[in-house]
Amino acid sequence: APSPGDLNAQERLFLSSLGLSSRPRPADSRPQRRHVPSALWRMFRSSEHRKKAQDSDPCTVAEYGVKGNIIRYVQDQGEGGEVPSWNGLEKQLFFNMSVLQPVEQLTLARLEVRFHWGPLLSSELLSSDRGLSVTLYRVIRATLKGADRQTNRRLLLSQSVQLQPESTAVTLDLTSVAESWRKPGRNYGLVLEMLDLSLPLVQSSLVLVSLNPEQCRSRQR
Amino acid sequence: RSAVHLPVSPSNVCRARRLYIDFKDVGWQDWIIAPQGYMANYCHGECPFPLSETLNGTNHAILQTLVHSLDPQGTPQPCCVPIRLSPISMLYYDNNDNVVLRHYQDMVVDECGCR
Repeated sequence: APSPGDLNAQERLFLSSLGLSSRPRPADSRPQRRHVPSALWRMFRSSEHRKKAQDSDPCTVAEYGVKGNIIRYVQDQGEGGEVPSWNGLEKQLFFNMSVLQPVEQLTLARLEVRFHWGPLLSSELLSSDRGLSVTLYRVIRATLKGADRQTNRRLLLSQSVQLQPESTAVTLDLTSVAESWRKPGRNYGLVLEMLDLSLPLVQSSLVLVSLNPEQCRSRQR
Repeated sequence: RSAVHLPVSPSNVCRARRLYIDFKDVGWQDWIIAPQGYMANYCHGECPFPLSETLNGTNHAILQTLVHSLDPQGTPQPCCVPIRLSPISMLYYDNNDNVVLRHYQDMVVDECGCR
């Protein structure tokens, strides 16, 4: 029988081929077991179907139309919740890009911000034409206090979001921004400003699609 | 030297055998979200002389079986190995609690051959 040391070495070898440095900690040890996004479940099931039909290229993510073999829902690690700003609410967003291995080629980064009001959103507001005014900035230097904070931002998006009873979402292609975040000392995150309406619950994810060329050989070869 | 023909029953001939890998058996059920296991299969069996076309032998393997039949002690039979594999997708939590869907090539043995 193999010794525990042999088994550990074998496991490390296989985990490293999966792109993992060690065995991830068990789900039941996590403070909040992360919800699996329904879009990922759909992609997982459709990849199973395509595999059975043998018409899939495992190095292409058909749902996004880009090359890739890894899809990550990177969760927001921005500090604190929504805080009042001079004319609404402000939230810091931060996505840890070090989860990508250097060998991986980033082919898509898509920000998904979902606003939930739930029962807080009154029927009066819903029936009105009011929307939520959303502005997204990229922070280009460490966030400073006061007036400097405004000058250290670059506008990425400004739009009005129509109110929906359950939730509503904003998506934005951030591929080039996320690629620049991979360089050391370049990732200061984003700032999301919400004007006019108060108290939506904000959930943000950065969907990253990447290709590990070492693990994704072309079918033609 | 004359070739030695050893009888090989069809059940001993190189081919893919069923193997279901249950991630619970390797203690990975806590971080792999799906699938819980999959049909990985494996190759097993002999590569006897003469190699039939169904055994997908290379020219080298055909010659090796011939030499093996003449000198069973000095030259082994070719190996029964995977010649066609297919990918699977796995959904799991990484160490940063992100949910990851990853496509892995060469995880399922579809076909075996003598090489």
